[in-house]
Amino acid sequence: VTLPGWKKSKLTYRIVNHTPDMSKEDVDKAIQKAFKVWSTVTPLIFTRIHEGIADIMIAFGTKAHGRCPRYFDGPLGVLAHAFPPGNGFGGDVHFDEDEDWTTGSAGFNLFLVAAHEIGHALGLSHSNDQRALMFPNYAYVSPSEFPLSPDDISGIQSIYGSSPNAPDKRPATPTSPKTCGSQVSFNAVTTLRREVIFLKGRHLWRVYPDNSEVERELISTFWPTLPPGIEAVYENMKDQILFFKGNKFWVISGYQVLLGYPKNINTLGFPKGVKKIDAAVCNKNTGKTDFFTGDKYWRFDENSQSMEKGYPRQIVHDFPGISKKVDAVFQQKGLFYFFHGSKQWEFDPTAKKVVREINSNSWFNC
Amino acid sequence: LPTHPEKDNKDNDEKLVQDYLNKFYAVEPDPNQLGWKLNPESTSEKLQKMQQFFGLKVTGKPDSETLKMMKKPRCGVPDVGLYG
Repeated sequence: VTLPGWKKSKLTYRIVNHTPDMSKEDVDKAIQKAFKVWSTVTPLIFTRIHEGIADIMIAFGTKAHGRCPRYFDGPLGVLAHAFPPGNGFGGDVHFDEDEDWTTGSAGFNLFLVAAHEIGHALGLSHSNDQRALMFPNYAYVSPSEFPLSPDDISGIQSIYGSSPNAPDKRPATPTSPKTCGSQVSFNAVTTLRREVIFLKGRHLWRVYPDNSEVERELISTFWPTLPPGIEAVYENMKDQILFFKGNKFWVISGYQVLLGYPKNINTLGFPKGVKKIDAAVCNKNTGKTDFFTGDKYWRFDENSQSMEKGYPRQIVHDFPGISKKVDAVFQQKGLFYFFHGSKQWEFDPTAKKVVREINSNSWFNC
Repeated sequence: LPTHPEKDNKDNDEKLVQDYLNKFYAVEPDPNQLGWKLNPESTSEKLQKMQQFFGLKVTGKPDSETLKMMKKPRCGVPDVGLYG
């Protein structure tokens, strides 16, 4: 931290210009939401002004921009920078216009980068905790999740103290989706030996079906090099689990990510046109893995390590009753469990029919 | 002229390492330092600092893991020293 930080709790900010990558409203909303991250955990109040000099001046620029002593470097590399509290450049935040700024997971999410840079503008330096928002490298996390880690919160509160609001309004630790709500959905599910692992955003839940115990963890606790937002995962026949995000996949044995990963999914035999996998499951009885993407699926032979001929096929042809996009799927005691949104369908691959429809969180004994 | 891609790559990586360390691990001049600092931190020392920060194997050499980390998009604020 850079003490003493700002000597006042009411701070102004001004958005001097906008990026053409996004609508002005989206830029304004992203910046406002980024300030709200910090005002939630401190007594600070942020007010936007449209003219004159604000405490925190926010601008987009490229390479040598204005009188700023630090230059940008074109696409990728450095995305943005900011200055610690003070006069002149103090507190200012600059974004590299040569980047692709977005509201989602493509390019660079302006809300996430702005929240990081505003951390600097308030007096925080970088954290070496990979889960922290103040970690130097960019990492996309679902905007629905509260982006501050305990490390970020303790850092900012060591400068400004905590928020005067009732403690129940301040998430002492990053909130994560409640598993017993009515609209619970998951990004990916797999078995891992005798456990079932549910993944969503940056978190995972370990469920021991036999004794109905559930543990919630950050994915980075087990596998720090895995990105958040994993989209598909499955356990193969060799006691390994494979994680998929976008067109990349990682192979993990125990806690170790095998060397040389991530690899591109086309090394498994997918054509270039396949950009991501929605879900995957290895049928332990046949040694074949089904990859679900959109309304189709591919079958991969784990023994020959090659994609089977005659695929992709329509999911609904071979899995009657599984008619929606598959968010996640795993096998348990010979049955498949297909997830879409807050529902899951228990499917008997031998009888080729849906046995029953249940809630996604039925494994959590809510 | 015959190109030497592997040599070009090596030169690029060396430049990447230097730029990265100068940008993010150049220790700020100590305001109380009267004369010139006799032995500014060596590249290897800065590399070790960077590897320590990112939880990499501290070798002081630009191994592949270190280069991969340096190529990730990031914030332009230095990781050490005052970022003013």
